[in-house]
Amino acid sequence: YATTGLRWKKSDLTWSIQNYPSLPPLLQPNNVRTIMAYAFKAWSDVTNLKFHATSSSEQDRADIKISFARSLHDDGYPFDGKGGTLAHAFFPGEADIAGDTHFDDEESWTYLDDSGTDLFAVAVHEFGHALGLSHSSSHPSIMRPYYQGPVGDIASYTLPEDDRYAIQSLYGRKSSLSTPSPNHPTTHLPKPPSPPRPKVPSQPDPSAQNRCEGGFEAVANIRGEVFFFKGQYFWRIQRTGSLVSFHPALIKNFWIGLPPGTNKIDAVYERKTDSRIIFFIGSQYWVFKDTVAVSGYPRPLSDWGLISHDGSEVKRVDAAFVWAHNGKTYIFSGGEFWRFSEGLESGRRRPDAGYPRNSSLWKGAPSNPDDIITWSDGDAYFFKDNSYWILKSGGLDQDNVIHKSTAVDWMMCPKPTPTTRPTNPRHRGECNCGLNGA
Amino acid sequence: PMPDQYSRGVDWLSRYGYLPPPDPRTGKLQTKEGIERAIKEMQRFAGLKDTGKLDSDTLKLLNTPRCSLPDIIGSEDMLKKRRRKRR
Repeated sequence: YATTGLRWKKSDLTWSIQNYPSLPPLLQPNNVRTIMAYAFKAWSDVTNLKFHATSSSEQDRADIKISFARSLHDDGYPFDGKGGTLAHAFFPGEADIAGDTHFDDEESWTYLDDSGTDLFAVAVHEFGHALGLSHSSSHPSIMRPYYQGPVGDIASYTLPEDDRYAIQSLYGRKSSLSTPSPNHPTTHLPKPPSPPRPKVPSQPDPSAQNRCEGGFEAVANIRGEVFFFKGQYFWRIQRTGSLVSFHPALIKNFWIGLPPGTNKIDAVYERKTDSRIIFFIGSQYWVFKDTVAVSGYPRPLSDWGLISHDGSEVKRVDAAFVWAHNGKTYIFSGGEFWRFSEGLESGRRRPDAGYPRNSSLWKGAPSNPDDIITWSDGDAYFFKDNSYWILKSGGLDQDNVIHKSTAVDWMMCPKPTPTTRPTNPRHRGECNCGLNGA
Repeated sequence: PMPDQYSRGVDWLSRYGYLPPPDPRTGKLQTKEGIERAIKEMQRFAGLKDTGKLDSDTLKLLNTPRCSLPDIIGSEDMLKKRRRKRR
């Protein structure tokens, strides 16, 4: 552990909450107060420190003032929106700001629920700073600088050994003979709140559970974020790689103008020329300006002039993306692909000469991908089932394209437990290997 | 890593105390060796293999949500805080 050398010169400390989270799931003020009280208790359980919540009239005089703030908030540590930095606290001292603890109000604060950031875990960490502790490299330690997820039941939480030693090095061990003061909050802490429940609990939402199962029908890089579409829902991943929420959003609530009952999107891409977003569903396509469909759509897929080698007209698109390597738009369907040099035209268009070509030209990637995006440094990412393949920028003919797990790398799912590999790879159905049987 | 990742990495290392902040008076550049040392220190602190390179595990960690306070707090940081408090 590491300490700053700064400590409170008193053992009775007061705290107050200046404001409350403003983003969903909107923890109720009484729940926030309870979570904070238990987070202080984690430190007072092992020392003789005592923490008291101030009355509302004295909240500005508290030693540790807790607030939820956004972006620049006049302390030299601006917040950066969802993800990134979560919170900070000032070390003990005589200054007015000493001990103050700020949480980024643009996080989805929650508890015992993996849909957001666990307020209790972060509060315990930040109060460690407010009491004089620095970041620890030890594992396990609540003072590790990185968010480590929920820490479980707040009423039974105890500090890891490293943190216990750290705080006791500053304030000593809890004296077993000490008598709690009458207003010691640990004697009348309220019952811990229950984890928040969905507001519309009519039916269990199966799609909320199967983020880790893959099978995304469409994947698109839109304005630098990656959208994974599945059924009626989509998940969204920020530029930083952070999943906005483990819970999916309803497509119809975000993308306004798709037909009611839309339960499968074949492919989506953002047009390079004008940043319009194109949705392919069955034999039609829609053009969106931002999140609203442009009038005049849907139009028939036949506008695109997608004629297969056998002369038949394509009835459905598998994948669509703009390849950063050359700025061209590619449409995949039935093992073939077409290239377009798009302008600002609407209505009928024609693929570049010489197309379609066989999808197998994209060596190492599945020939019938669910969808494709350009991501990172211009590489092409092919998605299929629960895997993805990266074709390095500009490369069609690459050896050893290794597939990776969409669930683990994109959806923040745990790595699967290794299973015993079948000794005979010809046992189809038992094979645990990649899609292309490598 | 691409240049963008590299500059973001250097920014991250400065922000969390592994590299001295750039000096606006001299515009002094960080040295390649200094950056490698800082990456190694960050990797050791985080429990990663200390390769000194912005490898995939390190880049992933750079994108992990975290506390805003630096991991390495030098005397410079403490002085800065006191000055800020006085203002």
